[in-house]
Amino acid sequence: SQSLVIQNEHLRVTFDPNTGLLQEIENLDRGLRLPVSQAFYWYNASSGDFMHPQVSGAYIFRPAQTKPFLLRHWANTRLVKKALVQEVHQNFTAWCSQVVRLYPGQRHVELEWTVGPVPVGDDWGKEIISRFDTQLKTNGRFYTDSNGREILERRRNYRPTWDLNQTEPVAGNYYPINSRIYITDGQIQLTVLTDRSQGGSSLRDGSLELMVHRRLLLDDNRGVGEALLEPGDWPGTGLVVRGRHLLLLDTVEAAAAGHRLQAQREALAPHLVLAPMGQGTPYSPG
Amino acid sequence: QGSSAHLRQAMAVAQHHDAVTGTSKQHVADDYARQLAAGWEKCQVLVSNALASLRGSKEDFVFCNQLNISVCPLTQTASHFQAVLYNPLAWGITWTVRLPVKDWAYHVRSPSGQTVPSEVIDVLSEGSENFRPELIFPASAPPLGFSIYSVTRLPSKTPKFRDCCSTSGAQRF
Repeated sequence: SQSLVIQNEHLRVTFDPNTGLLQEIENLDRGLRLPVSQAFYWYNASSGDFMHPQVSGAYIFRPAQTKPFLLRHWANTRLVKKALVQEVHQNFTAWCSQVVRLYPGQRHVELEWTVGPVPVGDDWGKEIISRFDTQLKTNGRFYTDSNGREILERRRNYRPTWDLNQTEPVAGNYYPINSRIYITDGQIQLTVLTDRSQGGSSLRDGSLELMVHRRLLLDDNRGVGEALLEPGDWPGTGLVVRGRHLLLLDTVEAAAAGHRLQAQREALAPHLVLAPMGQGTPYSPG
Repeated sequence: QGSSAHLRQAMAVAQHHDAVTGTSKQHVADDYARQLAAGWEKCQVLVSNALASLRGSKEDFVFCNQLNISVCPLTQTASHFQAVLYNPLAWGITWTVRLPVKDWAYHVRSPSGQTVPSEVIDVLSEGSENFRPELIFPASAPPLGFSIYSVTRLPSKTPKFRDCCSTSGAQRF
């Protein structure tokens, strides 16, 4: 039960030795420590009920219950510690794994998740989320970006321009995330950068979640005329999706500079072109 | 002759809300992806021509679009290859390059001929019989510019051990 820790000059990431799940992030430069647990959950997609026939589909996210199912309480882990990278490979199930990674000099924790093919043999559509839980007192507020530029404050079960009668406690609090979502208690800020647009929310104080994959079985009656099933390539067992979430822990004062520059590096990441060696021929535009 | 017109056209078509939000029938979504892929294919010729004229030498440039699943036929077979890192940002960056390779020891040289520290790790999860070696090295590129790293395979033996500490939360749990 030795503790599972990866670190570089700026960050230390600790995992629960019994479950293999993320347990704490430490910003060594600022002396900040934040207990953070992260796991994958799934919402059972609604197939309509006696109150409302509305089904969860391509246009409409509507989970059947407000409480998502935890994918697994623990993960098989493998620790890789090298000079140029430290990473913990987490295997949750046959269709969900993640690598938590730190490179030297990096000021964010990289979580590379791989989800799919989502099994639907039980006739339940599933909407998979990655959820981060902390003790931060966020007072019902969280922050999401709009196209990577403006940051909007969101308040649970509230709309700034009309009196909201909240009928969907989960979906009614989901917002589009183009590049980042963050929560703060006024001192410490936890930011998650995404590498693509996702749905996200903070449904409890100190918690934030991002939807990484969906596999549905029914049409939501908005015109598509088919379920969001995404069979993927042959044999059509379902799309496998891989992406990355970057975690930044900082003081509120310093957080913006950190996530804005990192988001630029993420959106305009360098491009790699390869070539065999020694086969070049001189070439001048003339 | 490369052209970005195809990608521009595909991006224009993909402004439709169905493409942005994924609310189209499957075959329409597949066609959006097909158009974007065809557009990117044409752009690769354009980028190769640009690199050739900027470098003053024409290479058989290869774009590995599946590096996110550790697939790149060139680096997984060649003993010598070049890695060109283009930086679109207006400021210099350092980046950790990860490339699937076929062996366990490589020599990486920077644009100035210096040796760059590099390592090969096995990316497959435990329990899998075959290995999936991946070369890692830190690289940097100037603002709106590119750097060329040369990679040479060294004679090596498959490591006697896998990376340390295969711990199974489940078993201990």
